[in-house]
Amino acid sequence: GIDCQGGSRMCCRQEFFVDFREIGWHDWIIQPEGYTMNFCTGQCPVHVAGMPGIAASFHTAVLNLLKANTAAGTTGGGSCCVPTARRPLSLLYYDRDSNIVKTDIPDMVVEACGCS
Amino acid sequence: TPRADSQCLACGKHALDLESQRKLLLHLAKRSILDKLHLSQRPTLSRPVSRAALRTVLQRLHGPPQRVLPEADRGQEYEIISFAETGLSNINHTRLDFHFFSDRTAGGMEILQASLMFFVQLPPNTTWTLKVRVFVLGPRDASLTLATQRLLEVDASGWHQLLLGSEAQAACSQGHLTLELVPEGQVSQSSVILSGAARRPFMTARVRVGGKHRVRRH
Repeated sequence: GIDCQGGSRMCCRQEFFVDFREIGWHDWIIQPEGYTMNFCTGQCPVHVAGMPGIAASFHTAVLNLLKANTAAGTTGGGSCCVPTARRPLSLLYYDRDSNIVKTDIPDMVVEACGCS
Repeated sequence: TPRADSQCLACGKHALDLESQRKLLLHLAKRSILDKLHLSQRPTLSRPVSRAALRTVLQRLHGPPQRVLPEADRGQEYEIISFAETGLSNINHTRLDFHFFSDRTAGGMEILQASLMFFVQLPPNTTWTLKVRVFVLGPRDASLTLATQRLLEVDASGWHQLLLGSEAQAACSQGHLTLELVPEGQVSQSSVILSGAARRPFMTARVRVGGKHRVRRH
């Protein structure tokens, strides 16, 4: 996957960190201090559709160039920039009864993006 | 998700201004965490835990690694540390009340394992027998019923761990558990079970939400 940089408009992963102190949640969430959420943004032209991680290999790149040359238009077509890898978020927090709870919430942190 | 006009929201064509985008993302982040924790809103702390108690508990919990279930067999699992309320204790017995969060129990909570940790202060070279009684709420009213009891020999001062059985696990699943620790025989000048800030009895539980109703896929 590609991380968003500068003015790139292609599908990429944008980093986004939620600071629990800033949103007033630091009193009930003991650890971590924030949530590295991240999200996917950008365009998915036809020639990169169906390629999680964008350029999988030389052969798929050639095939997709062929697809692009025969397809009409360069954007849209139902392909979306979506998470292709995610990891869990571990939380240690107080519940309403002041019990301390530790859990791993699956699929919370976006690690990589690609075109669907 | 592609929109009706076959454009997807992530493509950047319908970009919001930076501040609106930030507000939206913060809202999504909060909603996502609360939903995944089965909480309707952020908890408001009614009984704050002292830093000393928290430090002690976390130091006590470096046990052996637990068996990891295959991904397909796992619901979302929680490890819960619940501090005991000891308000109705006296010298002759220590009563421990544990409460569990109702939002989670409403979703069906399966206790996989639960154990009690408590600190005992004994005179040197003595052995005490403790009777541990497990009480559960009656089926029709709020009265407590004795579910089971067992004897435990304690021969040294310090932290002790007691693995709780199915009756106690069932009570936890229903949101409330009461235990009584009664020293047998000898009369003491003060309680042998200590409950000061750093020695507050607590329970650890491993919990799976919605596990009872999961259908195993072959």
